[in-house]
Parts: sequence; structure tokens; C-alpha cells
Amino acid sequence: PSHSSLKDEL
Amino acid sequence: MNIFRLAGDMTHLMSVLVLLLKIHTIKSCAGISLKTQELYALVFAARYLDIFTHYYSLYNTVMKLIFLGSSFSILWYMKRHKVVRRSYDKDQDTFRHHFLVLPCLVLALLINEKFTFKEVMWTFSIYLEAVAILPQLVLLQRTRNVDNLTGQYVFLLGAYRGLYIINWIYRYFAEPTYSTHWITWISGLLQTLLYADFFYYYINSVKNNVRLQLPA
Repeated sequence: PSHSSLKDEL
Repeated sequence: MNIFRLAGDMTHLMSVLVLLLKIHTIKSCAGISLKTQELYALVFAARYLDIFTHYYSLYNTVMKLIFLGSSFSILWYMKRHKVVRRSYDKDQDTFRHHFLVLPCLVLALLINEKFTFKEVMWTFSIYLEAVAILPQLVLLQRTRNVDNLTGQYVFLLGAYRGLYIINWIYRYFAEPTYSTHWITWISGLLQTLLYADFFYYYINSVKNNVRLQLPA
């Protein structure tokens, strides 16, 4: 996706 | 992944290990709020729904399994273990945490980035984590005398949140594709502020080498 997401965080 | 994020995850891991160590070695959960532990288990269950559908990295998956496993095993110890559950002080741990769950769910339905089941559940877990420590902080105020391991547990939880905020600041400046995440930022900031007064008393008690006494 264009904008980063915080789903890679815990 | 930046050093602040890694330090935050390691601090978070330390907090659950300190708690498991306390409960497993001295077979006691005195001073620990079961309500907070139930809320944390719910936070992880709602947040890690994508654990089997979206693979980010081995680290990410392993840490999710550790947090899920540790939070549910803490629940098992406090509710099922014949020795540990006797040390749970349910008369003191009276915070009506159900009143926290529903508003967070409603808020997640109203304010979210995408109205899909997984996104709403993820947002719900963000809001719920912000308030999950409240029963524990109330219990600490009530029991006044805070034993070392419990104090360390809460301190490490607060430190993990603080490191995550630094991680977001770092990512904002370091990653060009990084955009605004107001929901997570505001919720995370409010959560960290809840620890502020605890930090003040905890650091003072460590500095003056006295038992941690929280004001009534």
C-alpha cells in the first residue's frame, strides 16, 4: 500500500 | 525495525516474563490484577487475528505467539492453579473492567481507519490496551505496599509504551512512506500518560531505596 501501516508492530 | 521498536518489544517481553517468573517461582499472584490480565489477553486476541493470514517476519510471528501464550498462561495460573489462585485478592481487585470493554468497542466501530472486521478489532485492541492497566494501577493504590516484582512489572510495561512512542517519532522522520496514524498515536500517548504518576513514585522509591508507597 502507498502509506505504511503499523500492522507490522506488536 | 528500529532500535526503539526492538527495545520496546524486549521491554514488553521482559514485563510478561517478570510476571510469569513471579507467579511460577513464588506461586503467588498477590498484588496482581486479574482484570488487567484479562484485558491484556483480550487485547492480544483482538490484535493478532492476522497471525495466520499475514506473515510479516519470523520475529513478528514468534513475538505474537509469545505474547498470546504468556498472557493466557498467566490467566490460567491466576484462575486455575490450585496454589496461585488462592493468593489472588478478588476483594481488592474490584475495578469494573467490563465498563472499559464496551466503550472501546463502540469507539472502534465509530473511529477507525477502515470499517472491516479485522481493522475494527485491531482498533479495538489499540483502545483497550490504552486502558487495560487501570485495574492494576487501582489495585496498587489500594494495596499501597507494592512488592518489587509487581513494581518492576508495571514499570516495564510503561517503559515499553514510552519506547513505542519514540519509535513512532523515529519512523515519522526516518521513513518517507510513513504517514500519520492519529488513532495509534493518540491512544498510545494517553496510555503512556497513565503511567506518569506511577513512574514518579517508582523512580523516587528506587532512588531513595524505600518500598514503593503510592499515595492513597
